[in-house]
Amino acid sequence: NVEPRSVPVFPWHSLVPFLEPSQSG
Amino acid sequence: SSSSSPVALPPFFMRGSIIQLADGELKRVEDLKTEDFIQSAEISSELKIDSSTVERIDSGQSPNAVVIQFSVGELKAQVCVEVLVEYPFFVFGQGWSSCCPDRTTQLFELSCAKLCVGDVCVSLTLRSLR
Repeated sequence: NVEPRSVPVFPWHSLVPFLEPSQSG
Repeated sequence: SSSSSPVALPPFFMRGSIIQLADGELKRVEDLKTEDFIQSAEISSELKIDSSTVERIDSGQSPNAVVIQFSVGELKAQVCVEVLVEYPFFVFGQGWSSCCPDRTTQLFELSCAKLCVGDVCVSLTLRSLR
């Protein structure tokens, strides 16, 4: 018997870099 | 034990990782398309997709690191990030790309193109930015 394993689910936005422009000018 | 690598590699780039889109749909990381990011951001009340063009790729502080300079959004704001060479970015209309695709494939089993100057990557900003 194989016990069911919980598979991690990642939110889509964790794959995308958060590039915040520095506020200059 | 500690290491001096600039950024720890996240687990979700591993081939087969399950990714949940904003509408609840589940996809494998290797099956994601440009529309998945665009549609998810449209649903999101806080996040907005920006187009970030690769302007420069330079060596980083450590041998496995690179500094990538992006031109972000309509305002073309200059933003630099330091990442490991195998760190994948999603290029519009192309898919996963990294500075060292061989290494990305080796470590994550994720098919990757070579990230080049001029590539336009998917990035996020906050909708509520002033």
